[in-house]
Amino acid sequence: TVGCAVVDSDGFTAAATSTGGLMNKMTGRIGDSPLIGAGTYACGHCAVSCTGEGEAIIRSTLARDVAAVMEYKGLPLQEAVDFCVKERLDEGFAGLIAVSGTGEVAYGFNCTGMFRGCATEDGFMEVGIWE
Amino acid sequence: MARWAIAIHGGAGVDPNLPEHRQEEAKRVLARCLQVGVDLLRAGATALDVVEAVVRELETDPCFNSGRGSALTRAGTVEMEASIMDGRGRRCGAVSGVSTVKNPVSLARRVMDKSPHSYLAFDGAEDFAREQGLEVVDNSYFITEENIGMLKLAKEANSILFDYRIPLAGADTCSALAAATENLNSNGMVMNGLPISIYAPE
Repeated sequence: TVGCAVVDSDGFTAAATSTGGLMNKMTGRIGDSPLIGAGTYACGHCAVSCTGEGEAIIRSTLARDVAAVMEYKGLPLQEAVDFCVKERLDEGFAGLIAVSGTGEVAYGFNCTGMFRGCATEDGFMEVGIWE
Repeated sequence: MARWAIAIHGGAGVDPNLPEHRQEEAKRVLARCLQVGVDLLRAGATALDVVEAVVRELETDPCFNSGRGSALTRAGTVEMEASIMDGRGRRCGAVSGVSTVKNPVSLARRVMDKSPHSYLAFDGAEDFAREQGLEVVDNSYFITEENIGMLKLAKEANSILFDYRIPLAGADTCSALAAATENLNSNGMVMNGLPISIYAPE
């Protein structure tokens, strides 16, 4: 699975996710990536793209929950990401990347490593795999 | 003026023993795709155009599980899915079960922009791609030798692997993996009806 979350210079956000799914999956199986609110979400608060165990991400509506926690609990982006990865996945494994409408980037995962990269207008740029 | 920002991923759940050269290759692809997004943002592109362009780059490179290099179904075919969402007005588009469209994320965008729906799947999605003139290729374009090998491993172990590049940790042979799965089955540790050990994170 691959994904991207962006906020542009006008403060508008967008997110996209794309995947081949699971190796040896049943034909016809649908995972979290195409499900809006589970694998992908974008609104005024943030944009989110998720990856990992699709069934856990679907059950927890993980991408929408990051936005909801920002909206209703007033948490900033990284805290919202940490809360959702820690509290919403039950025994599932997943990771996500996110940007906020105010130009922050964040990511979180509860499994071994996540291929990720992020950059901000003030020059920060990072590519990583491990914690 | 707000400040732009971008984040990308290539999948979560990485084998701690992933060879160094594979890690470097993945980082190179991530850095290249990230730079595509940064250059577009510096040129004033909209968030929606940037996420589509960056995910297209990631789909086209066989390094990650999407587009070319996608995981295989138990039938040895590729069925891809993608979604896109515009934070401005919360518009969205999604596709599933796509097997010949070169860039599924662009088809998801067309569903959002050019159809009355937000989600099309299988034959309907394939027909719409042709109606919209999107580039289509033979299913074999998406299949790599490495994935054929990984599917064989998964079948021998009778398991579903989240990450098609890494066998489940601790099982260096398929029979060991099958035994572990049997054992867990008997212990009743399952999720969604499958032994929890199968769920090696992607």
